[in-house]
Amino acid sequence: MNVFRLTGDLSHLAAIIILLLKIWKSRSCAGISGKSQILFAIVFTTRYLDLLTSFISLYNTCMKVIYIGCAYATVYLIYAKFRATYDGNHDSFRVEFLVVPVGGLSVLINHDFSPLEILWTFSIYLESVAILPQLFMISKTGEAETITTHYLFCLGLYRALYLFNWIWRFYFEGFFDMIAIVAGVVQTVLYCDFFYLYVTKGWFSRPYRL
Amino acid sequence: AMKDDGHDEL
Repeated sequence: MNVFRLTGDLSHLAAIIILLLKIWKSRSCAGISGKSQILFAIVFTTRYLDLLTSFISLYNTCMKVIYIGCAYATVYLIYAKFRATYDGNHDSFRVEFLVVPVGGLSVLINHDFSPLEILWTFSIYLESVAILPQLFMISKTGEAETITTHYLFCLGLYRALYLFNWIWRFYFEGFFDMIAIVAGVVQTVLYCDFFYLYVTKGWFSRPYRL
Repeated sequence: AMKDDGHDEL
């Protein structure tokens, strides 16, 4: 464990909690892409099946359980409890265009052709594009609530910090995972446009406009 | 790339 990975995980946890609390307290999921949240639930489910097979550490297990729990709770709030506030018209990204290529790629390029490893690879590839429906929805509505922008900032920051974690681990441990690194770079690059706006627009004053 | 007990990162 290193400072980049720990702050990355905490940034990820913050993003997940910010979104869950926002929907719960405002009793509304307006401006939130349910499709992205379903993709994240799939990402965690396929990546954390090793909860059933191997124990790495209490931290590892706790975080995985929290991530999976919050992801499904968020999907439940969007599609069940506050379904009336779900903006389906603007959440129109064709996720099959993400899931199918990612599924194919995970079968072709992986570290080991075993079910668990292919699912892990699928999860890594899917996570790198899972935010696209949300970014697409914001571009369609032309704005995002301030809280939503903080959610996206923390979410984007987490994988950027992981890039530094991988540099650290390569330098100090000689460890590197090319699949995770390449997908992590793609994932972080997708946020660049958003990061630029978040930093330059001084968002705290008005809603995010493209 | 894989540790013997799978992946140790979240």
